[in-house]
Amino acid sequence: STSDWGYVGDLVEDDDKIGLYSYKVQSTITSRLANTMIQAKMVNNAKRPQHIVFDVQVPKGAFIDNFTMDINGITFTSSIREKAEARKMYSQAKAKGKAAGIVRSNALDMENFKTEVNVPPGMRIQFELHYQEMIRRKLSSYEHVISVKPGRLAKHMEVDVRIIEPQGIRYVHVPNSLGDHFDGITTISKGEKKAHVSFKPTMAQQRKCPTCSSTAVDGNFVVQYDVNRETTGGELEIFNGYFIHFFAPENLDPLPKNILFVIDVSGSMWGLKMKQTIEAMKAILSELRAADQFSLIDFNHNVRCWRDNLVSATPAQVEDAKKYIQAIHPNGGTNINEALLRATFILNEAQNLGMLDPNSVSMIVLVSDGDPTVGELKLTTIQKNVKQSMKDEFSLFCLGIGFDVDYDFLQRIATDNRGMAQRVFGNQETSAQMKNFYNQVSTPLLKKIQFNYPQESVSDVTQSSFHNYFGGSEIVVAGKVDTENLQHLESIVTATAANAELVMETLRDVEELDGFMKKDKYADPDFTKKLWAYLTVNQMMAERNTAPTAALKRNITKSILQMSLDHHIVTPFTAMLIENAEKDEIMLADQPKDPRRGCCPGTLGLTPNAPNNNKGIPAWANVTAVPVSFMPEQRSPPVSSLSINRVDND
Amino acid sequence: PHFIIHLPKSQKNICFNINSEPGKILNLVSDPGTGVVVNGQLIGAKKTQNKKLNTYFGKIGFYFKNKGLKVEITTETITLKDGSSSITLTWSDTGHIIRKQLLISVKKESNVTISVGEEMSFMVLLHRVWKNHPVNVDFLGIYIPPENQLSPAAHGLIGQFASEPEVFIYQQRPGQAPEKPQATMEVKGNKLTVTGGLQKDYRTDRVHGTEVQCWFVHNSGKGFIDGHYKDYLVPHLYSFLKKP
Repeated sequence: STSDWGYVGDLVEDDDKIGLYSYKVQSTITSRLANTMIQAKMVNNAKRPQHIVFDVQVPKGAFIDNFTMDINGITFTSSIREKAEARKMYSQAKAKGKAAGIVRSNALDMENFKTEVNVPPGMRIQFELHYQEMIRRKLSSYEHVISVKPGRLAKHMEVDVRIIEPQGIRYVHVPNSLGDHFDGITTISKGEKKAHVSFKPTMAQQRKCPTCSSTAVDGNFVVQYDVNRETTGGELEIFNGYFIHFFAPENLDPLPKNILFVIDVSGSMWGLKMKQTIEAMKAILSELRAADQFSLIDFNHNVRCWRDNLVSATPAQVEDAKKYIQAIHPNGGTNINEALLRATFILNEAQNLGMLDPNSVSMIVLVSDGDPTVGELKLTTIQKNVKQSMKDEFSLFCLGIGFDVDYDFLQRIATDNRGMAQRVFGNQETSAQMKNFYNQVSTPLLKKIQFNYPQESVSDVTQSSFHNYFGGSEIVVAGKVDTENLQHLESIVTATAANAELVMETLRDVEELDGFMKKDKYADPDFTKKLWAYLTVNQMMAERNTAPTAALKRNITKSILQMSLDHHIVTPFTAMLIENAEKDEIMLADQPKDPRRGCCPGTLGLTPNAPNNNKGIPAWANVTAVPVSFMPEQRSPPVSSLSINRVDND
Repeated sequence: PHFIIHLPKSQKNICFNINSEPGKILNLVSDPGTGVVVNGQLIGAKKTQNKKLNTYFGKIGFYFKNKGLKVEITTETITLKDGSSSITLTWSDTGHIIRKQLLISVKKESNVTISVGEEMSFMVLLHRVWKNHPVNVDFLGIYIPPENQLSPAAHGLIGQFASEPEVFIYQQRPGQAPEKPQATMEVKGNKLTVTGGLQKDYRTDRVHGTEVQCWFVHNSGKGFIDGHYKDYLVPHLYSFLKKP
């Protein structure tokens, strides 16, 4: 509530006379489930009413589950509704001039959540956003990224992260990502299973310079950690009727891989993108192991192969491939279909000729920065062609550079073919991002991984068979478990490792975690349920993406919707309604789509057809989606890299 | 380490101790016929007691030459090596590794069984001690069933008993203590004085063990084993025993 603030008289104000009383980020990670709250308390000390902006960034893939707003004691609370229903309510309110949207937009690997409220002089406003996300293990660590951009000096500034990991915490590291300015301000305390990270700069420490009135706090606060891993069979955590199985074995030799790099060298790659791609490829080629086989395909409107077949990654071949890639000059169109079909042909032929080690892992890595412009242009046909030509034991990984590429499409063909996709941004760091992605898939340790649980005791198990397990990552399986009638839960994981078959058994007392969880006041007692919901919804969304029939798609949509409503999470099929107690003022927050599909590319400021939501809304709560920014300049991301998804014309 | 040799035909158990230096590797089985080697590397207690440093098996190596497979078991991990590749499980795992009809079964914090088809099996037991114990350390025990189909060429501290020697024990008489009678044992052409006593088999009760009545051969099994115990020291964990 805005009524319980302390003394607000000594706030530092910019010219706009808006004071930031406090800016707090509180995050609690319970067994990889992060619950984050961002709260801003502001006051309008000007003699006129003005817009106050709450603009925060939420990691992509996080589920927003609550947003509240308090304007001088009048509270707006949120609820998750089916999208059509939410929009109907929103339209009705809008017709009465009592509604406004919250703008959510995509930006790099974060998503913006922004709202503006017109606040009368002397009034206080408090925003509070809650979201949850599952922290995925990448390159042997969990990384929790919190965007901290208060925009101005805050009287009370605090980022507080608590980590509770029943498996035990191996290390906690907080890189100095906010800059040298904040050296030594972060405190880390680490116990066996709990850790606490606190960043609490004073107002003087926040200042860019001793006499500056602007804040130096602007960036990502990053917490990295890993957990102890004693067993190869993974960790079974059972609590409140759900189980989570974390599987990340180490001490295994890598499986040999057969890898085909398919690189877009069309004209659009010219310049920095190509330079960075060449740099990354040279580093990637150097890291191939002697047991690996590889080849390179570069394509524009034509498709060329460095070698027509897979060759062993000997130092001489690697050097030759590096010379080849160095000599590439991008030009021409983009024939993705032909390039991918050529790659699958090479893999198929190698397999037919018995040249692939039965224990090896075969994969294609596609690097592209744009849509097809030559040959087959229809994305669904390309998807179908690739799926038909890819054997079950091959996987496809896609790297989409920049925003001119249809990332949804890359994600679809990757998941359709047992792989994954990642967007990299066409900037100075492209090379590092590409290498980073490659490193995630460069060390296959296991293949054909199957998780088994006693059927009579578990239900609603998430995906339980996996094509590959890569070193440094983690497989997570969840399900419901009948803890009432069960004392122990057993799992048996089978997998193929380099030169051996593995069968791993894990047995856990279903009440083992109870004592630990009940003792910790910060631990989220619903973490198993939320992780299960998170995995299930994501899995259903992936299934929906590749569903072959409309009927199946509809059924999956229905299930996703039900899950979203049951678990209070915003998905593409739901929206969050924010209402005041009287329910006569409504805001709507939809989930944004991929920027390529956004409605209004390149528009962040006023749009000519923007509805005038202000009309009729009382001055004390004049909620508007029109982003008239009163925040410092650096808060707005570059217009060209963004598109926004406005509810009015979504 | 202490050895208990069960002789099925004569239904007798013969025991002996071998105390060498930490780091030394003792050959337990060396069978050029089947290509199987089992060696044990010694570790020492944390400190001496009564001016004596006890040694235990801290690492056991199995080499199945015909399959090209090696298994290394320490008090921390269990590793299968096949050429340059390897797979490691820890004693916190329960699981199986299957490779070329070799099955390694790990029972969490308890034992590892290595089976080669129907022909052979070995069991390694983990003995964990309190980690802050001033003297004792974790160690391993190994159990080799007499039914294992080793070839007549098998040798080693245990392997040599795959072909059971004739053993006569007679003239049982009171010893220094009533529970430790003495007797005369004739074996391999040697006449030895042996002491009756108890040793422990930990297969069924890993904590307290089950007492086994046996005849103890003094001086590191001298006279019962072929040659001297030092003849069984090998340079590497996977070395075959060289014939003298």
